Amino acid sequence: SSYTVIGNNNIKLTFDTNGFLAYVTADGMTRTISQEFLYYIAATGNNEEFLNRSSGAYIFRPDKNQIRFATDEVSLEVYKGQLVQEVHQQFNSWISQVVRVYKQSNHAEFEWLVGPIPIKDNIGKEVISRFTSDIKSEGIFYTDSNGREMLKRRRNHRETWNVKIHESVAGNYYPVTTKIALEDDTARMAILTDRAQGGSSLEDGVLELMVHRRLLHDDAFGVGEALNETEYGEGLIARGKHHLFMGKSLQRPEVSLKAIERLVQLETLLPSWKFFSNVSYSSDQWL
Amino acid sequence: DPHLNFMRETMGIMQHHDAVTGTEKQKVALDYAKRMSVALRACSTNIRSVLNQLSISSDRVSPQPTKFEFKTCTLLNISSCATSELNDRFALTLYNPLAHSTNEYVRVPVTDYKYVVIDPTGKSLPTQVVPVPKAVTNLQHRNSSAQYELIFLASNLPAVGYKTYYIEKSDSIPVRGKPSASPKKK
Repeated sequence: SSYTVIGNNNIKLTFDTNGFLAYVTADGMTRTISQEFLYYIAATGNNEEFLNRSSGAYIFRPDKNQIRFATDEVSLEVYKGQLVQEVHQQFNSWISQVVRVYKQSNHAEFEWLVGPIPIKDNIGKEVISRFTSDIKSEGIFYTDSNGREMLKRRRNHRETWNVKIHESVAGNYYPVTTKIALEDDTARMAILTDRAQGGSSLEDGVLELMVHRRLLHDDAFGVGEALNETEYGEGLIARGKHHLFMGKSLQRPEVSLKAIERLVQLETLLPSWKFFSNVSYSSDQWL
Repeated sequence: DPHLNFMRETMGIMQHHDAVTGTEKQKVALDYAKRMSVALRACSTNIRSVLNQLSISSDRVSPQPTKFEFKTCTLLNISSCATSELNDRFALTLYNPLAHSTNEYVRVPVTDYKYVVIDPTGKSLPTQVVPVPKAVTNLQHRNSSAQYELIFLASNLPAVGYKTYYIEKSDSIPVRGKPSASPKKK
């Protein structure tokens, strides 16, 4: 019946009464930022014709750019403690997520769990996580180049030739190895990934990342089979993390959001290695 | 060397463009996963050997120092780990591969919600326990009894170095003073 807030002194996330993220407060400002899961309907083509391929392992190609919402209401469970505050979201029977903010961090972590993607309706699906903000990015966004420099991308545009994009979704997708970001004069939003994914900004202020896909047709580029992993029965389940950063876009000598992003990027992709040992000692003996 | 070489060869195979992009056939994908798993298991022998040498303190009196297992838990991505689930006492060694010291919030899958975590200086750390999300505990092929995740902050992990934490179910600790309050149910 009321908004749910989690966070710390650096960042606060507000969830609306339907269970969706609604606002993010960080770096002295509150911005409208929502997050939801959607899926594209995969194109089923005739592979004999070059310009009419199916969506497959090599190419992402939604059918007439059709997109569906995973749900319009999310169930929430909230856990608040001294080290972490987290919200467990259930979007539908095959999409769930934990959104958390640790006590000392300045970003939010979105741990998504997607699958097995249902295919009883004989429709291939390509699932995305979409962050929608009020940032006026004017068609510009940035994706990383294999974790190193950030490359400027402009919607429906190529740097070295005049292009007419015939498929506005697929034609604007770019590889994201670690980071995708956008900004305007006042605010900046960046998302770090834990693995390589496809991503885009199809509207101003909006970032999306593809998290999982299950397809029923081969795209005739060589693999010779559909991307439909059924070896374990129902289909694969994927679990991963996105890290959301929001703050002022101005570069300031004392605080640089980009510098913080870079540090978290390293720590996300190269976390500590964990080794477990059985111990028979008491704590004093062990010390 | 044979262990390391198997991992080297596997990492070589993983550079193939089909492995990088995921455009390999399904049976090949399964073979890649198997090779990675075998390589990791082989190298765990080397890790065990190295960490056992490093962890022997110089002033140790015992002529036969105890050897620790140092197991990797490759199912932590589904909040599952046999060592932390089956033992009331265990040690967690964190190796930081970065060239600078870091802080990391560690999540350990456990079966109960009462644990103490002791850092290498003997200090008891603040901890929190949250339930493993229902969507994860309900996973069809997840064979785990972990219902909770134990969280603590591992601070100042040294650059390209390690720290070991002692973790124990608090029920099995002898009472030293006033017991801490049990967690509030939400």
